[in-house]
Amino acid sequence: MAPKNLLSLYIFLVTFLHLVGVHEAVDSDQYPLVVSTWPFLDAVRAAWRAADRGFSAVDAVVEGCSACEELRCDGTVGPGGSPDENGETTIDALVMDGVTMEVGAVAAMRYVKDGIRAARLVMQHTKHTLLVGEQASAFAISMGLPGPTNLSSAESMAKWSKWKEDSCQPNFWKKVVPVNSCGPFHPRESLDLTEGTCFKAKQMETTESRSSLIGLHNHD
Amino acid sequence: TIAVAVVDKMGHIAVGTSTNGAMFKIPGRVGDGPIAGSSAYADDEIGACGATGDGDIMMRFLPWHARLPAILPCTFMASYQVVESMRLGMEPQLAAKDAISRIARKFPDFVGAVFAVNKNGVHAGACHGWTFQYSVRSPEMDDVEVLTVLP
Repeated sequence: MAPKNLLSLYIFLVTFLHLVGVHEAVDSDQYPLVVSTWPFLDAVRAAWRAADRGFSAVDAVVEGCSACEELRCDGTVGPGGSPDENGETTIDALVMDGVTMEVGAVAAMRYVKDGIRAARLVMQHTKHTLLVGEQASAFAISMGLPGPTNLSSAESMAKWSKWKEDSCQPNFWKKVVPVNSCGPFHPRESLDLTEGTCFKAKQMETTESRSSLIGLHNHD
Repeated sequence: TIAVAVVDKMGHIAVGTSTNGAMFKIPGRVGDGPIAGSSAYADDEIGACGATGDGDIMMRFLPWHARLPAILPCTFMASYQVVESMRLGMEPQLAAKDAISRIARKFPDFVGAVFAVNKNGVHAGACHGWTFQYSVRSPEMDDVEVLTVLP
């Protein structure tokens, strides 16, 4: 190849790479971007601030979710909400890195309020994906998160007390006895056989039960 | 529940969720919150999805079933499905609606919602059983904007 052609090729490559660089710079004008379920404005602001300061997407996600945990968004995030049948609050959280496809998560974590930070610790410091229950709590505390802490609040205990007064209704049990009061519950199948309860009626009970259980302030 | 997706200045994507689950759940119950692909999913090359709602239902749609459609048809994982639909060329709005409608076909009483966002920053939401709102903040906005999605 003649020197003149080489020079032309060089100029072409430099121009091309420059254009690619410009294109990327234009694209980056639309970032950072934060999208979140529900109008949790302060959580989105926290994630945005982190991303806008140049933190990674994972760090920004953790900042956003942490803000919601601290603020107890809608009572559905963080400590002090959604008591279980025993009145206890537990935390589920997950973080996923879309670059590496790494995931860290905790489920039914007791006594530790920092769910998303615990999830990130699972992702960063283990080769696992999901830790659950008291073992997740022990892991989180051993990795430096504060705890053990009682995750109940005055509000969650009041909701739980009211629910107990209302004979533990509604609840997530099906095909058990007793139906209209608190447990302990036992399977109803053996009774159905003797009483000849029709299968269709049982099916109705199953399909009717869900919509009353999940709502704007009670969801995953 | 909060599900958050962030595209950072490098264009890298991550998602996260945090929840204290369903009220008056049976002790030990875990919903879809900590399940990757159900409550949230992200792929840097495509985009991300976040979900909220009845986690007992949402986590029943398993991704390994989706990989074996001839053996176990009609099963998928909501957030995973949204991202995979976008990978196949669907716009976020169609991908979100498709995922929700697949669940609603099997569970008409289902209450839930998803948001989808692609790598170009296009976002959308879809819901069933309730009115859903999601929040967005991008460089052209002065503050967070809330969008309402009707079922």
